[in-house]
Amino acid sequence: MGGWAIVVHGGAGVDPNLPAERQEEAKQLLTHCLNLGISALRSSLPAIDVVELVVRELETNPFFNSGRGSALTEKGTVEMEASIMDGNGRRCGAVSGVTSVKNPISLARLVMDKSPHSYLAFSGAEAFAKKHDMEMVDNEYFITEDNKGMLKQAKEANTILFDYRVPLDSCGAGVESPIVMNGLPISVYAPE
Amino acid sequence: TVGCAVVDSQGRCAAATSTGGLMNKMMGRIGDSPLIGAGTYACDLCGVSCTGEGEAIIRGTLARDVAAVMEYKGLGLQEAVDFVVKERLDEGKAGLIAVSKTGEVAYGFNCVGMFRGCATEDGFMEVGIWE
Repeated sequence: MGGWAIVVHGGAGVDPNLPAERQEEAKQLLTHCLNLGISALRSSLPAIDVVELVVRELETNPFFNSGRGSALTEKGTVEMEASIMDGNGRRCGAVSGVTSVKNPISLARLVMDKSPHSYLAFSGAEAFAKKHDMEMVDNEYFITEDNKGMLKQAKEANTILFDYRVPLDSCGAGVESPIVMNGLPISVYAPE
Repeated sequence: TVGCAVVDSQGRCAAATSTGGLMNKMMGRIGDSPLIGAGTYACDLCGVSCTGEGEAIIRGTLARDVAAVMEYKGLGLQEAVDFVVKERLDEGKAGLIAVSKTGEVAYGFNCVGMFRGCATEDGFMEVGIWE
């Protein structure tokens, strides 16, 4: 047996012009989450508890696109989704369309542990969370000023953005860019 | 999107993924993150969490495919990750992280950067963004 191991991610598809201080902030958060997972593993917590613990931490910090700091819908609201799977017995739980549960990953865990199903969505997921006294917050809690700005850019560029943190100046949102890659004006890739 | 894959000292694997989805997405849009076998998968061989263009990850059943090529083609963890990122995404852009029951860590992505960090019991630890 090879001992414990842990990997975390905060999303793929990064703005090539992400400022250095933002990159540093991301690295510090990833290091913090790794250390959280490592100490849990050293205390012999099972893998399923460790993945939930680490993703909860990532949902609570607004830096990445989940929980607080989630991407916004076309209406400027937040609809979150999450899933969790235990390789030991291949048990799993998932939720979608969650708008007021503070930690969607814990609701997915609850679906896995406390329901006869593996996936609950929208009003069913919210009702299940209420029934089990999960921590609920207003949808506003998840919305950040950064993301309001990102949504505005996306609308001006008439596009849908995934995980990119595209800066205001280089997105060229106001200008009709002839070439688009991954839904972004090619100018974003110009440096490359 | 955020995710975590872990193998504990008993060799048990697990994976978890959580997201707000796509900026400016339609109401009611479901991505890969909640779909078991697409954005998240774990079995006795490995644990996998994916991120990126959800529609491409769903079509490629990305997370399950890492476990499948390990199981049926006998690939090691990093080989399986590289194979799936290279062969299953078509024009889609995505990344994934994975652990194996034998305590290995691996990740792969075909887009501009991925925020990731990994650590193993023998002291290895890495945090990165770019290639």
